[in-house]
Amino acid sequence: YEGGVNTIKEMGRSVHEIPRQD
Amino acid sequence: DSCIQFTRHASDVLLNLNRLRSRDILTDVTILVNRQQFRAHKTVLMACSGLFYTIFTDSLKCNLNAISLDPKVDPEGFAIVLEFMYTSRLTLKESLIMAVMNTAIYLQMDHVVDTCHRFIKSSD
Repeated sequence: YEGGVNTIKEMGRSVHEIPRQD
Repeated sequence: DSCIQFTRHASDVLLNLNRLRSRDILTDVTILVNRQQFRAHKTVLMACSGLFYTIFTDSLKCNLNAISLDPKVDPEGFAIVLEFMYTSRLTLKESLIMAVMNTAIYLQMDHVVDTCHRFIKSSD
């Protein structure tokens, strides 16, 4: 319990990946 | 030859970016969601959202300093998703999870959408 709420750890990718170039 | 990896670096840098946001230092855009306004850094928004990446890589729009979102977006949902961008923590209150998920869909944040889907299914 982190900060009093039930914290679920998500190990997967969180955001998109910006391409090296468009 | 050696290489030292500071394992806390990503979270320490993100915490500092969030401090800059809360002190309005070098924020360069205002996001208008219905009648609420949110100051943020374009680079952080682009790094997290496909929609903002598309907007701010468009040469015609990248210099805008205010962006109005579709009125269907819930300001509370947006506030939670913006907080996630700057903290890695997504607050999921029962009453707001749909607003959060719909905001993530609108902002083209697929990984957050998938995680919300799984969370909803698991709590059903």
